[in-house]
Amino acid sequence: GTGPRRRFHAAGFLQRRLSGGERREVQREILAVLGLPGRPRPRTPAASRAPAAAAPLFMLELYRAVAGEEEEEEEVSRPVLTGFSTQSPQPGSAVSRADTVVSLVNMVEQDRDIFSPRPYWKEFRFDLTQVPAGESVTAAEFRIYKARGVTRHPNNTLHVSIYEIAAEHSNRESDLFLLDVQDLRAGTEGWLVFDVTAASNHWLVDRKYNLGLRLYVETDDGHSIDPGSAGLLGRRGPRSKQPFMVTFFRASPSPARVSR
Amino acid sequence: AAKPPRRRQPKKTNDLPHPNKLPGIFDDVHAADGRQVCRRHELYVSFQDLGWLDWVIAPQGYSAYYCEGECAFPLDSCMNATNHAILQSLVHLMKPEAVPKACCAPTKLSATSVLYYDSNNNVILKKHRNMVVKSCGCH
Repeated sequence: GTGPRRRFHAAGFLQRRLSGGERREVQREILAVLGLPGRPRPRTPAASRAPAAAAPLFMLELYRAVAGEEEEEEEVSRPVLTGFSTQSPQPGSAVSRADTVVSLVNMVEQDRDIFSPRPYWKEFRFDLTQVPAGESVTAAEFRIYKARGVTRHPNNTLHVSIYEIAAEHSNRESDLFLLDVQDLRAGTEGWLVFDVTAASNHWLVDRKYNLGLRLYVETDDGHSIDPGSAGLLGRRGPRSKQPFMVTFFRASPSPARVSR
Repeated sequence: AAKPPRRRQPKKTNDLPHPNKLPGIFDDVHAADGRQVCRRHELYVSFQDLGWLDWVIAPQGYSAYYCEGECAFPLDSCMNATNHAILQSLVHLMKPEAVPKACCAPTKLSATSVLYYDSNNNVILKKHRNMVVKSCGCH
């Protein structure tokens, strides 16, 4: 109640100890610089998030690549002796152009598996309500891990296609919009990346369009295969291999600042 | 025959830095009259000290800088001064009450990135384009 206390720092600067209210005000200012309305409160505490899930691991890799790129920009006047880092994003790539990159956790997963009539599929849904204001989507990717699966013919070709669910009907099949297709060998193992930019743009226009993504797997002769049997991992897979979505945003070129 | 070389006087080590010396590299750069010239100072904001590491994933702290020091006429000690700053400093000498000294401010900024969790456990990588002070000068 006696006002802010003052003390002299060794260097001669007058230092003021902040009161609780001032400290909160300073933190609010820093959060405003980050574009956040308040301090985020992740639902699960930091300790229980280990071992890291697929999305944070991917984002950490991305952060390291971007941080490396920023360091290279700083050292632009110095001669490059060690060569171009392979981790750095390529100039002009989505991550290089982006101001904000958001990884979205899969909220809902539905399967029509081997116990259901064909065709088989897997559905995923993502919450895009917390996207940054004043930024537009430049690219969006859906990432899903393909394990070896239970195939007897690892050299056979599989067609994996991803659709946006455009409308749902109670009496007939949903309306679908094809987003991306990939052809791969049945024995392939690793991350598959699909371009879902069109869907994320629709979802950002209006939340009611966000009905999710649907994934189909077919053989060369058009037979539907259960995505789980083909080795595509969903929410029940290991945490480091669960599917997620990455959206790249770019800020509006307008120099206008939000008044605080 | 060549004359034997004259012994050079040992260089004085306690000289004040010359006012024309470029600031920003050495600590405690002072002009001839003892005042500190406009230069870049180090500033580290620790996210750990702020208690933010439950939602900030990387970096652990924000390695930044700030500009501080005097922009007094003549500005030859600060090579990174605008033409206007030189004129303003001169006018300040004549009318110190009416015109303030030129300001020591960032002249070049670079980007930095922060990786953090939002309240839905989504992970966000945010790039701030003009955030880290790379150089300072008089404006």
